[in-house]
Amino acid sequence: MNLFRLFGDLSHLASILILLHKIQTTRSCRGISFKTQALYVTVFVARYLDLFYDWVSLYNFSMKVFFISSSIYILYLMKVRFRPTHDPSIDTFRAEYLVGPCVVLALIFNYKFTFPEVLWSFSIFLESVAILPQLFMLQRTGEAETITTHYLAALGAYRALYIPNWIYRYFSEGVVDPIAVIAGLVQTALYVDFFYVYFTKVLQGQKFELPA
Amino acid sequence: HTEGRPKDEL
Repeated sequence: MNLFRLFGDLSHLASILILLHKIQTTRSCRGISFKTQALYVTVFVARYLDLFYDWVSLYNFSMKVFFISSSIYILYLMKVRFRPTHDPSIDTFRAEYLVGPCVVLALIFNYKFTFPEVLWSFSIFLESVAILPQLFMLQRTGEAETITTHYLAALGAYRALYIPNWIYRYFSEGVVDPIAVIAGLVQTALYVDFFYVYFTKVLQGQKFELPA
Repeated sequence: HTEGRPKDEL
């Protein structure tokens, strides 16, 4: 474990806690894409099912359990508990256009042609683009609640922090994971526009608003 | 270097 990865994981953890806090305190899931959240459940379930047969560490195990359970809980909050506050008419990105290509990519690019390894590759590819319905929604509405932007910033920072972690591991352990690295670069790049507005507006105390 | 995925990453 190095600090980049630790802070990356903590940032990921923080993003989910911020999202839960937003939903609970405003009693609303306005501005949150259900499709993106559903894709995250798919990502976590596909990647972390190994927690039942591969023991790594207590840290690794607890994080996996937390990510799977919290993401399912968020779906419950959106679909059942605060259902009236979710507006599917602005959450229009076609998620199947993301899932299909990721299945194909996972079948081609994987470290071993076995079910768990293909599933792992799939989860890495899907994670890299899972934020698109959310960003698309943001683009459509042109503005976001500040708390939602903090959620997105923490989520974007997580994969960005994994990049120095991979560089560090390349030099200290000699390992390189090209699938995760390429997908991680794509994932981080998707946040560039968002981060620009976040740093120039939200962190200066202004509202998150996209130029018309 | 070796290529592959470190199993300890999340």
